[in-house]
Amino acid sequence: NRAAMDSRLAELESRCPPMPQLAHNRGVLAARASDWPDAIDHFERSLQQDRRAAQTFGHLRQIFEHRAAKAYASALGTPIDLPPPLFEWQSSSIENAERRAAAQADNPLQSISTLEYELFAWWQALQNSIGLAEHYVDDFSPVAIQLSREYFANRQWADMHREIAFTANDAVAVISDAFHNRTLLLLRLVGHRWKIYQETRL
Amino acid sequence: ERLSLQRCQVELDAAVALLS
Repeated sequence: NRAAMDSRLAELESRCPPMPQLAHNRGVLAARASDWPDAIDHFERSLQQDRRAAQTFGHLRQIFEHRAAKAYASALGTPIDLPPPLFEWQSSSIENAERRAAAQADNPLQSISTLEYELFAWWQALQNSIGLAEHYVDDFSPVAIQLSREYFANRQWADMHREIAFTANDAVAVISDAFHNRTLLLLRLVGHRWKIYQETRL
Repeated sequence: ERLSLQRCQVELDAAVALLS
């Protein structure tokens, strides 16, 4: 019974000294129910209490990769039956490994807020053309960039819905408006910036 | 009411045992 166990763990969280395992286990409860937003909140709270928690960090990465795979499949119209990742409980005796054990995802740039910032900067450049090409990889077609500018002209960022996910190396963003017009952006890190290398209307 | 660390560890492990 997820609700009862979550409530029990929540009570312990409020009455105990900081124990990252409590938030971690609430994350596992949510993740096993595929409640990704709740799971991410709990895992991130657990990490705030112990930055060394490689297992918790690995679970977060698994969620991002799982969602990215789903986003890819949905964007490309190829339904897949993707088994959810496995999530493990943490007892009180767990020894948290160095976060470097999850080295592949140990990248401060690989965060939703960083990508949101880049997408917003890209959006502003679309509207005023200043530095627009810098948001795309070097060999991206200037004609395609111009078409994108025309496509997004006179739209408001606040009206656009963003779905963001990460794979091991790339970021996937699906930008949509209220009329279900959707654009898939694939981005990769070039130096310290996310750059668009594929832009597809869905 | 605050709980001791030891009590919390016992409660945590009991929860994990139930969940596993």
